[in-house]
Amino acid sequence: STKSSSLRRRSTWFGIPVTLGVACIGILQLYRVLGREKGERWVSPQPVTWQLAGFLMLPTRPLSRWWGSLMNLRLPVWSRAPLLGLYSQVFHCNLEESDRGDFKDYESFSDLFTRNLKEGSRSFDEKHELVCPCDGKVLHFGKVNKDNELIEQVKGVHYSLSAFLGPGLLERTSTPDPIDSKLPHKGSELYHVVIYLGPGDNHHFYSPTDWSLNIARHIPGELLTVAPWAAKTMPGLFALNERVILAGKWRSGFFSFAAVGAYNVGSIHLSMHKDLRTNRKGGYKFGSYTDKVISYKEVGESLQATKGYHLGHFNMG
Amino acid sequence: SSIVLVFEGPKDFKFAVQRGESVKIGAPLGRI
Repeated sequence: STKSSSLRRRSTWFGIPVTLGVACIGILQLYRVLGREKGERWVSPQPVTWQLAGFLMLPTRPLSRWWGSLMNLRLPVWSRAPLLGLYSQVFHCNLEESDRGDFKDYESFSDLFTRNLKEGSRSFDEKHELVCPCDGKVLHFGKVNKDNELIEQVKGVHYSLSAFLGPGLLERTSTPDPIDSKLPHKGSELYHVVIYLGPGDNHHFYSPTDWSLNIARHIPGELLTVAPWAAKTMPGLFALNERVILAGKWRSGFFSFAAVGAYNVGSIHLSMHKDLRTNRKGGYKFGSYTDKVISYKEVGESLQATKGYHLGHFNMG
Repeated sequence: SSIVLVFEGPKDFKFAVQRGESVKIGAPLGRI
């Protein structure tokens, strides 16, 4: 009887890894079928690796919304210094440069996460045409491979430009001449840079140059972590996550600025797109996106976003 | 979360940062 009970125990345990494995294969197949069915190159991002399939099994969007509600809870004043102080210590938040230096002035973790900078605590370099749009760590930068339009998220791990920007964005922001929309134009190159914002960084972002905005595109998607270790192990990661892309033109041609959400940081707010809502309930249709043409009333007559113009911020949830 | 810039630039565009470098808002990122 002991033999049969240990056998029963093993068979019970055995069922769990088998179920997970089958679910993983199901996810892999789902992405292949959806990509093939839609028939649109941009919908089927890079091959889905095991790590990615495993992550995709997690309900990251509802978890992110739940996390946001928790982080939004109003903290009793006596608990703010110990709790927010601990968060600041663990994630190296710099409160000296924030508009409120005392933990008691922050009602919740979210309030601390979306803290504003103190006036004058940053200057926008005049000598360089392109400046950093946010605080963070430079994950990667360089030229976009012209032949296969692949962008490196980190050395050697790619995602596809068309999968990232979505269909027709280049055309909609280049001059009406269809030939013109083939980028890069003669004599130019396409460049990219990825800046990762850690939990302790200030989560507001600003215009990195003087440019005219045409389109704000919201592509709902997953909310997987974009931490450096994930960018190394999950190809196509940036083309999977929920993101908001501003596209337009700067002095050298096409220019796009993308705020990419992540696990627990599913909220992206744009100053010139007040009704934008990300990580909404009710899921999203795979491969869907929403475009909004930026009009004068949001950005002003010239549609110019000058260097340092406040474009928006991330939030938890 | 991350910010990704994809843009057209001249062949001699130069980045002013290193991979893995911590950056602050407004610091030099590249020059034409």
